[in-house]
Amino acid sequence: GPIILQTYRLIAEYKKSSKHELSMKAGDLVEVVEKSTSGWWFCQTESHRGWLPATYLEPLEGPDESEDQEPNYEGELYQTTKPYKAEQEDEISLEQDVTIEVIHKLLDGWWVVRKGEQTGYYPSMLLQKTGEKR
Amino acid sequence: SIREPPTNPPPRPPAEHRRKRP
Repeated sequence: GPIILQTYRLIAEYKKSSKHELSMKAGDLVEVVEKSTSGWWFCQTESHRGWLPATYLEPLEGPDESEDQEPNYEGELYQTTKPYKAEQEDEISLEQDVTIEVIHKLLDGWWVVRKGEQTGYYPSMLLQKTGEKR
Repeated sequence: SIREPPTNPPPRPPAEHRRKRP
């Protein structure tokens, strides 16, 4: 049968920052083809295909909380594959090859991680499970 | 390829849509 794709709405204007992204206006509708754990979602309109940040998309059919994983306060061990410097006060700055605990894997690609007493958002694409090869 | 996601982290939500501190 036909593949039914979910429709999402842009919550704000988004201007592409690399070649294969889409630029869209607030209120535009897109179909989501693939949800990458990086938080970049592959989307299509009638005339274009490309990547959009999940943080700018909301489901047309009301909140889709069933897809959000629950936090795991015990934490799951990951390590950073690249350094990242916090740009917002709720993010965490870490160097490369630092072991941290992931306590909430969010679909938008910003995971809540814990390092000692510190907690904050970190890009999931800069994390890998400890012990796994890059 | 167009099907490779961008290599930079996606932006945080627009300011008015940001979640509260974890």
